[in-house]
Amino acid sequence: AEDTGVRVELNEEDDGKKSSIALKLWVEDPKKLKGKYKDTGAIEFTFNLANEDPEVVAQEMVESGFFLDCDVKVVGKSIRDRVALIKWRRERTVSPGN
Amino acid sequence: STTAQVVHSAGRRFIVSPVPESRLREQ
Repeated sequence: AEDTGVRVELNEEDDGKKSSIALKLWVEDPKKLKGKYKDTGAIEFTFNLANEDPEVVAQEMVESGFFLDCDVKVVGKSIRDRVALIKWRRERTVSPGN
Repeated sequence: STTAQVVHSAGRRFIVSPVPESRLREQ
């Protein structure tokens, strides 16, 4: 995935079944953000793989004061990339055929 | 060294914690 300066990692073991999964997000490179970033640490949250939109979560982070509005896209993209990877891994681990 | 909890109006919980050690190694 593209280096957005924002890192998103799994915050729990993925059993491949749960639709809600714990993620952890933190800023690795504040220079890649457009707005001034206040170093608050890592943000832990749960994300529903089945029906949630990464951009909506990013918007909630902005509204909660973690990021400025100008960075909502980069935060959303970082979450989206990680979610795509988790889904891709899940698809790969499904046993082929019956 | 402490964790803080922020609850968004939509009901989502954000928990602020120290940045993982792995991040420090990469810099």
